[in-house]
Amino acid sequence: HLYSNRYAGDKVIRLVPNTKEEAYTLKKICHQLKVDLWQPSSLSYVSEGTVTDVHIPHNGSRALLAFLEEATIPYKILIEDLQNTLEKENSLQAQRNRR
Amino acid sequence: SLSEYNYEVYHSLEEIQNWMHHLNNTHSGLIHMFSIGKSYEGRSLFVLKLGRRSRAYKRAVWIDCGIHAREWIGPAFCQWFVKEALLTYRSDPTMRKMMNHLYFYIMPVLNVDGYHFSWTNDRFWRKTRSKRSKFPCRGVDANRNWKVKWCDEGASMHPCDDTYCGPFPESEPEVKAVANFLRKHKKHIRAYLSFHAYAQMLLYPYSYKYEAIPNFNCVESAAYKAVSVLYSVYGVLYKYGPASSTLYVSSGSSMDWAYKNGIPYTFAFELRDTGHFGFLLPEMLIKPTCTETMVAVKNITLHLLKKCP
Repeated sequence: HLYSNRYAGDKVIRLVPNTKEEAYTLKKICHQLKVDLWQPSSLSYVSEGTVTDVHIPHNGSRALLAFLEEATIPYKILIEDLQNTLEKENSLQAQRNRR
Repeated sequence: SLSEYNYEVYHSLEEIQNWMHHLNNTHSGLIHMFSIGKSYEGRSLFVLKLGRRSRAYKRAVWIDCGIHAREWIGPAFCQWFVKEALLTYRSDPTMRKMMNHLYFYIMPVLNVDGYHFSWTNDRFWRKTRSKRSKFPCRGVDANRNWKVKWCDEGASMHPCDDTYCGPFPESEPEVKAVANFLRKHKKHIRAYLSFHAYAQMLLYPYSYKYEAIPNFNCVESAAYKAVSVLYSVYGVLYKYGPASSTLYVSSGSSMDWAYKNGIPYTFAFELRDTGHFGFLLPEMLIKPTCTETMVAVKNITLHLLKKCP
């Protein structure tokens, strides 16, 4: 497995806080869960309306999704499983090379 | 050979450097490779000088890719640009004009240590790989380490943050090496272009403040035309504007520093996409992304040559 399978179960989630309060609590939980922020580059940029893409490790995704559901913060899962996405791309490349 | 190297896949640092060496040996009429220094981990910082050799004075354009390690489409574009220049120099009047009238300094991977680390350990690593003994975390954001409103808004003083500005400006040897080179050659470097991902934007100064640059008219016009021709290729929409209001405020960026240091036309591209794949842009999208971006870069270059003071 690529990268020793470290991204198995990791997700990339898009969040858009609607209010200042949502943005504040979102920043807090993202900081606690130590998410890898894809965009923007820093949590300090997150405010109401900010399109926020977070890479959340597999052991934190359940907690984050539960929080988002409870807080009714809209979200969309951009990548369901990062490891699968990486492996799929690698497999396509291997197929192209074989061809 | 040029035709055997696959420009539609992502390449490791070693492959890219081998490719640079190969072009240096086989295309000496248009390419000269040199090193501007060493990275934190001791790797050479290679730059390609691209353009028809001339004893006459020629202005130059600086292009760097891979400031942030995980943004792999950047280095892919830098390689694509070189490939296009070499392949179409004779057949494309626009490219011939560019190569004849200008030199292009291309740095395919600025953050070599980070890029290598993203290939071998952590695909989503962003920063450099420097380490200070008293801090537990590695790396500095190479786009927050330049001496322009350093470590102000949009940058972090915490070593473990992804936007860590570093212990002092130009603390990173990679940043220092590029800064030294640009300082030395600023009189004839006319434009600075830096390639990042992802957001689909064409940005110009300022990043660190909400204020219009003195030569706004020409820069804005160049950006507008560039995104228009980019859109005409595959219908992909790029936003454009000052980085502070189009993206977000950030201090210590290379684009702002280059502008402040006398390079009149500085841009940062945020390439595809807008989040569907993010940093994992599939290899099958390298070609369309680079094709449309190439058109935009050629357009900017010609605009600056012909229309701007």
